[in-house]
Amino acid sequence: KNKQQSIRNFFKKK
Amino acid sequence: MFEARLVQCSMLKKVLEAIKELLNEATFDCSDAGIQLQAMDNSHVSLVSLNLRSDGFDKYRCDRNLSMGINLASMTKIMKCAGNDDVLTIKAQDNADNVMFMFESQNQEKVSDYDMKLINLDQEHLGIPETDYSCIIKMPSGEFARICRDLSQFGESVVISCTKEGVKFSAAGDVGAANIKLAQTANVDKEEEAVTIEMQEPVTLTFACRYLNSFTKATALSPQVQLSMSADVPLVVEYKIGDFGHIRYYLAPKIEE
Repeated sequence: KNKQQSIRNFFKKK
Repeated sequence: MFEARLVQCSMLKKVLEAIKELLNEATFDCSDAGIQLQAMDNSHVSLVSLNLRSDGFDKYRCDRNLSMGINLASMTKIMKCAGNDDVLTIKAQDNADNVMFMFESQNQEKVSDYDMKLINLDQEHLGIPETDYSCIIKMPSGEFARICRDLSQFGESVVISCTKEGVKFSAAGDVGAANIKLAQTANVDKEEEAVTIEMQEPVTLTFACRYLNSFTKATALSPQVQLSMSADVPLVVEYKIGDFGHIRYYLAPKIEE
């Protein structure tokens, strides 16, 4: 089963 | 004072089409350089980044940076009132709480204006790091849309696997399995029909079909789409917008649980 990651895991908050 | 004039307002209609399935509202950041938008979808799985350079517009003036929070359903209602060949002018005063859309017919015999309330959005800006991607695939945007549509019948996820030989899109589910392989085109008459692959390293990643399908709502903006992939980082799906710039969609990959 694949788990969906959040885009927030990759891009830092400015 | 902000004012932007666009002789062919169909471009903005297409941009709206390309974002309204993913986003309910968004902030349009206007500056001297142009109009930019960055927003995550509601589930924070994907991110939309739009860039329209000021020099693409027929007239552009932005005295002070302006952030316009816009309900996209409201903007869609207004843009539906425009003919595809109408000339569009967007106007807003500094610190305004509304924006005006004016549509003029080509012969200037019909002029309509629509005033729209702006909304306050608590926007979260993310920094997107510069990335050297292992694989960059360019292909006809219609082909990509077709592949996403076809594969979504078979499963929730699409596996995109890129090697020097070509790119493979796969899905599997209750019905069975589907695989679509595209090789680089040897020679094509038209550049926009080409499939090209620049590969440093082969990459295989898994993505949610639903989001890929939403991204393909941008197909009308460009005959070609570019997919950039590296292991363990978001996929970038980019559509160029003529003389203006681009719309990019970033999609977080799925991982084995």
